[in-house]
Amino acid sequence: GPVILSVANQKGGVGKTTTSINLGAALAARGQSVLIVDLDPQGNASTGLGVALDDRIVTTYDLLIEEAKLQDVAQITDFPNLVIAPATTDLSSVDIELGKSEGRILRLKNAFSGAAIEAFDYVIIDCPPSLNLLTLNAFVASTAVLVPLQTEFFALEGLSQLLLTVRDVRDGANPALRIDGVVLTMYDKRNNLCIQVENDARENLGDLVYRTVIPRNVRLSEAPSFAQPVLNYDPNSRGAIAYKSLASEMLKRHEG
Amino acid sequence: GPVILSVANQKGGVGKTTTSINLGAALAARGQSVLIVDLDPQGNASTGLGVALDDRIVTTYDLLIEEAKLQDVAQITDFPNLVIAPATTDLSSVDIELGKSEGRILRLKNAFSGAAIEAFDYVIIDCPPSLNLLTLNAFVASTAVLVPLQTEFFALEGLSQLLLTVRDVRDGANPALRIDGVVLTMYDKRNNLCIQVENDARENLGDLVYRTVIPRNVRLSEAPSFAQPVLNYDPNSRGAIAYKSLASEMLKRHEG
Ligand SMILES: Nc1ncnc2c1ncn2[C@@H]1O[C@H](COP(=O)(O)OP(=O)(O)OP(=O)(O)O)[C@@H](O)[C@H]1O
Ligand SMILES: Nc1ncnc2c1ncn2[C@@H]1O[C@H](COP(=O)(O)OP(=O)(O)OP(=O)(O)O)[C@@H](O)[C@H]1O
Ligand SMILES: [Mg+2]
Ligand SMILES: [Mg+2]
Repeated sequence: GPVILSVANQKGGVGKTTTSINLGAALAARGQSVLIVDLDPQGNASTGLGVALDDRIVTTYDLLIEEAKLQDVAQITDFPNLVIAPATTDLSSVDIELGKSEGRILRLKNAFSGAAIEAFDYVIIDCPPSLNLLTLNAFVASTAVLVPLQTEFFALEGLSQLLLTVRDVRDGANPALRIDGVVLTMYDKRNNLCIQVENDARENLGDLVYRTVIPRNVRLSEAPSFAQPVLNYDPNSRGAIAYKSLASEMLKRHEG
Repeated sequence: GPVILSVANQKGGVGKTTTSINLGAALAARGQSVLIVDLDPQGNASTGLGVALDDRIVTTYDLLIEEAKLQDVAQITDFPNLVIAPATTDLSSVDIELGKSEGRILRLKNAFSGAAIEAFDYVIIDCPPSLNLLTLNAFVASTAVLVPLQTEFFALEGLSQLLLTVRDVRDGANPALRIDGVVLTMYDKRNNLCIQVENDARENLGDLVYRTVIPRNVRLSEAPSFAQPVLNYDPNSRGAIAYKSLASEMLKRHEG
């Protein structure tokens, strides 16, 4: 089966969506078949890949609540090998709608249980900035968690809570769940704070931290306004080069 | 009674906590009595003001779930006129614990109904990156909403949803709720995207947008690691000057 990665961190604005879109695109450019699952009510990954609001008819909300089939939700993008299951703000009612019902954390896993998922090499789930029911559904449905870590003080603070939640899911609904790795984002080598956070992360997390570091690069924040991954928007930018390098490093780790 | 401001935006990492801490500190430096209510399970505002985990015994969780009194939760900080109601990760279970119970969006408003709140000129509620039950409680308990708007593409996308939610609360549980204003954050005048977002925001929102713009300034992201507002950490930094200017502009608007 595919590698199913939750791109998660409850800290907001650390680069979850940017990593989902651009790592996804870089893996697709290497010939991998990639599905991006937008699990954030903001729908930023859907927007960043050019899915207009009018084209979000069957969405990840339907996967979780209406037991829609993956093949009904997944739609192609303008980019080869890159397919998306889009999201709308409807997702924000999932917590209340599923409430304390039986199996509420198994909904996404069940949606992935058909044959359709086997067509993919990588499934990348863009999680919302919270350890809520949406993110728990992602963890239960995943083989591993990829943690974007912004090189800022507040970002380090939430890491232990995130790792505890992964452990809880591994001890319960998904014994195979592991941490795929931590990727440092928005890194500015002139900024002492970034250097300090990198040192802290590598000291405490060792090889979990990818060698590839994503630099702060304005082309990454411009690309979504053109509904393109940065690899298409500006292939020679430092952002594009970094995500291509992250994809290479990941493929090597997973083949090893 | 006090001005009660929800500092809210479901987009993550836009400067909600940084604005809560530093606007709060700047208002306190002007002699206003300020209470900061940390309503984010990440507890970043509590950390940024130096409240150690061991000192978070009675917290905002208790305000919402255990009907604790505000005077039992509020604690003084090292900074004159600045008091904080701290948060822990316990807050993340509030959605599930309150579920569909009667009056679940009135919990914070009820906690503010005693005499204790009258001691303050400003109450600033730091909201989590979500339009969930915590943020709804903040909106129902507030006189107005202050929206930090990062000058980035994804940040504009969520604004209409946020404004719709404010309108829903105004039509329902809190008829007095209004938008206090929008403050542009992490602004870099060399970056075209920032200029574009500023133009869009001022064109569409007019006078709602504060004239004061918060620049991107590394001193703002360093200050919380020293458990200080930027006004104390580096009073002459561009970040400190900007938040002092925001406080002045706000006081003028509210006196007018
Ligand atoms: N390496 C980078 N360099 C410059 N800008 C970046 C970088 N990565 C992300 N950004 C920008 O920073 C902002 C936050 O990134 P993004 O939206 O991907 O984070 P997120 O973790 O998905 O946020 P949320 O918590 O709201 O889901 C966006 O405007 C994005 O364009
Ligand atoms: N004007 C600024 N200049 C530079 N860095 C900033 C600025 N404002 C905030 N930051 C930094 O950017 C990051 C995001 O800011 P902050 O945590 O205040 O946002 P938030 O909206 O509260 O995030 P969340 O959605 O996770 O609650 C933090 O690391 C903070 O230190
Ligand atoms: Mg995102
Ligand atoms: Mg915050």
